Amino acid sequence: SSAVPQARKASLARFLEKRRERVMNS
Amino acid sequence: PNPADPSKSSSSAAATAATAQFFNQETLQKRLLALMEGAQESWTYAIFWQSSVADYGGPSQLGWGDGYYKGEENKVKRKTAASPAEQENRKKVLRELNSLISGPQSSADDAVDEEVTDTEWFFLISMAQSFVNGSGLPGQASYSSSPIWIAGADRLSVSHCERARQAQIFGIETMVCIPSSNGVVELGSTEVIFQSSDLMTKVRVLFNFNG
Repeated sequence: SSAVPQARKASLARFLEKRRERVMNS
Repeated sequence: PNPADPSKSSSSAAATAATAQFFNQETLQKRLLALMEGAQESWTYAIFWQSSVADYGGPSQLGWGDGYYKGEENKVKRKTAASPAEQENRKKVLRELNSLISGPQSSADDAVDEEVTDTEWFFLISMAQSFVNGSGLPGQASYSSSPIWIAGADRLSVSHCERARQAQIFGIETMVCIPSSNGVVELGSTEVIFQSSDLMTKVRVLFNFNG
């Protein structure tokens, strides 16, 4: 299903964004 | 759908659409967030493994639905499983993934060059995993319709499930898989957390899409 790669991409984007925030705040 | 009975067919389609609505990433992320933030325990990450039936009526499998990485509460720097070469490899992969998501110019982002922790890496590689027909810890929980709770690095390291052993190598000390409607909720922590009925209840409330 094409929904799974889309789900991974959305999760990855969110993970990278949160990681950026964590690094900025550390 | 039964073609001889249009009313059944349309109600089935409506039910499918309603289920799909529950499974969109927005609601999954909110449910995972509610689970993590509402828990008394300190969980490092939560993943929803979504069940799907393979084409041509093959066996069902669990694939990535969504995940929430919270990170480690305990800021004491733990010993990493990564050699310097492995750490460089992780950063390289992260740079490539960052370019894929945000475009090539973002590869200069300072955050990408920050050390990739073991639990971050474990969460990232989880995105590429799937579990067929009762395999792996999530697959077993789904197949048996029973939660699996493994607390303690020693217990994870002797698990017959490769994912559990892999988790322990990357610093996870507790791994839990709780079956729910159309999937399995997995939680991991770098702390030893013993079984909690409160968490089971929260998962059932938040992820029981069929009411």
